[in-house]
Amino acid sequence: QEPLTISLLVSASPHEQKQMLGVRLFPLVQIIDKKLAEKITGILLEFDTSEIIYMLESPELLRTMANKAVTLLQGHQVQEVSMNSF
Amino acid sequence: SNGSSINWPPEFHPGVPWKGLQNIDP
Repeated sequence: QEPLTISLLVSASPHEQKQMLGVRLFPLVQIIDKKLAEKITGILLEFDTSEIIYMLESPELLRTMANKAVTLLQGHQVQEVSMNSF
Repeated sequence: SNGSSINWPPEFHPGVPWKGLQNIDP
């Protein structure tokens, strides 16, 4: 896997940037939560590119944000269950 | 507001092109 550089990122479209960042985020998120890694990575990719880069550089920040994503997911699932109960 | 939020969150799968938040309300 080629190293992620600023020049590589700026030469890519916003969509390609997210793809490149997602490829790097995913294995790290898998370490934190293997079961929900696809969804957590999806949530984290909604952040700005600069914030995602911070997450890639800081395992602590990544863990914090991943935990927040799990909380969001759980809230969303509760909401869906209550909607489906009607 | 059109019920598409049920598709949230978009899932990232390695090797699959990222589609992001298409047609999903914030």
